[in-house]
Amino acid sequence: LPVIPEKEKEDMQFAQKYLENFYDFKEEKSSLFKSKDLNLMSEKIREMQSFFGLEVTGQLNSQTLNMMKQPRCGIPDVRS
Amino acid sequence: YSTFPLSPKWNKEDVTYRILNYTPDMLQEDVEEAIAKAFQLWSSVTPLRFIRLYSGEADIMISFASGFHGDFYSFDGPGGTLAHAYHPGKGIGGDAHFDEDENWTKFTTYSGFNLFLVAAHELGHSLGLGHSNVFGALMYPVYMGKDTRDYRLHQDDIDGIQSLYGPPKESPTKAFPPQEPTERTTTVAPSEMPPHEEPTEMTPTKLPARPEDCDPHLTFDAITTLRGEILFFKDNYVWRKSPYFTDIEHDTISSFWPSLAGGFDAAYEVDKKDQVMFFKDDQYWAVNGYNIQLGFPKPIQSLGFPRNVRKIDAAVHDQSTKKTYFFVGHRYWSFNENTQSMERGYPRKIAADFHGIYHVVDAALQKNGHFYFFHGSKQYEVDAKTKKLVRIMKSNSWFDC
Repeated sequence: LPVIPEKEKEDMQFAQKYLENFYDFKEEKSSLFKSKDLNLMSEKIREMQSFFGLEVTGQLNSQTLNMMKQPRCGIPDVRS
Repeated sequence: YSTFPLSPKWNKEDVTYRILNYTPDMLQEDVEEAIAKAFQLWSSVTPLRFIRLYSGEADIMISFASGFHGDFYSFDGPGGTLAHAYHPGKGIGGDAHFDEDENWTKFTTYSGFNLFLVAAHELGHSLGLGHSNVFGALMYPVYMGKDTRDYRLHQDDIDGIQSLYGPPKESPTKAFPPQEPTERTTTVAPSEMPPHEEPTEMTPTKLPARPEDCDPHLTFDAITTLRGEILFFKDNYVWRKSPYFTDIEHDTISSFWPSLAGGFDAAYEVDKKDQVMFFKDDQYWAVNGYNIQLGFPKPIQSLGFPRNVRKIDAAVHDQSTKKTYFFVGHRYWSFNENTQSMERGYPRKIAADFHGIYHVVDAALQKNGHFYFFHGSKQYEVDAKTKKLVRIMKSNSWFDC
């Protein structure tokens, strides 16, 4: 499994919180496999990138992270 | 654009709102103006009217709070989430909350968030809109610090809200001209509202069909100038004659001033203050463009009328002498706008001072150095200096019939 440096871990946690708040991302508590969560999160990143018209990569790149850090409304962009 | 699941919306045209508290970042009147202008954006493209309540439960309760504030969506300190609002419904439905940890401002600067812009976005949610992925739309989820002067909704926002409520009954296609760039005088300080007297909102008046522009029997309730334009009022209808566009525009009072209902008795403009006064029964309102000034309505007695005067027929302000003439029956008062007091020796007979004006005055206007007194379907042009009758015309001569 990839070893994530400290800064990236912070960014990942920030992104996860963002996706939970605004893109209905739910971390599967029971998941044994980290990779399953990462796939689901990647899917949600893709959804967010598509919403904002960013390049859809599913990766938490700087452009995506920067958009996540913009001041915004608290209402979700997508609903379950 | 998007709406919430099952597209909840208000099933009525009169939606009430109440401002529960204020951010210390701004003057209270600036908060009220920002919110009123935010509502005005939406009322100008829908049939909705927004009426402010000062107590009790309103449909849309507006408040500032930080961190945890009693719902499931706590705020997160400076930056990040700025505000949120709930879709139409009972209880918390429609309510809008603003994060007090942000720095709120009425300007468009980098040192704070413009309350008008954020409020307009959140009120979109209060009316049933979700987020839009159209960059530049008001309902785009990310804050965009745009210039708010003459701010206009994006077509996507209009399409979205009209998918819920439809277009306004009569849609004003052009905004009022901005105020002339003269030095802005301070707003009239709001007088203390007597404690027992709840500030009331106008009650909407039934809406008969709009008469034809060139109806030979057309009469008006009130007429005034406004920033170089002329507004003719009848019931809730407005005819707008402007040097900025050729045709007569057809609007409603509620599309300019959502919380004012039709049936004005009189109106006049004090152009030096960029102020228009509206009279209905024994109350009057002062507006600057779209904004109703704080502390109104006020009783007409506060202008100096005796108790037995329950309403006025017409009013006109003489821009050269700074006197305002109020017409009641066959008499008139003269009000000094500089001293804000009635002049001695009034009321006087209208016919004694205005040659040829023997009737009650329905509406009055000053333009091009002349007064125009409207009675029934006629208007009497009088020289403002000599007060001599110049000619008599049809009341709708201004509409190029």
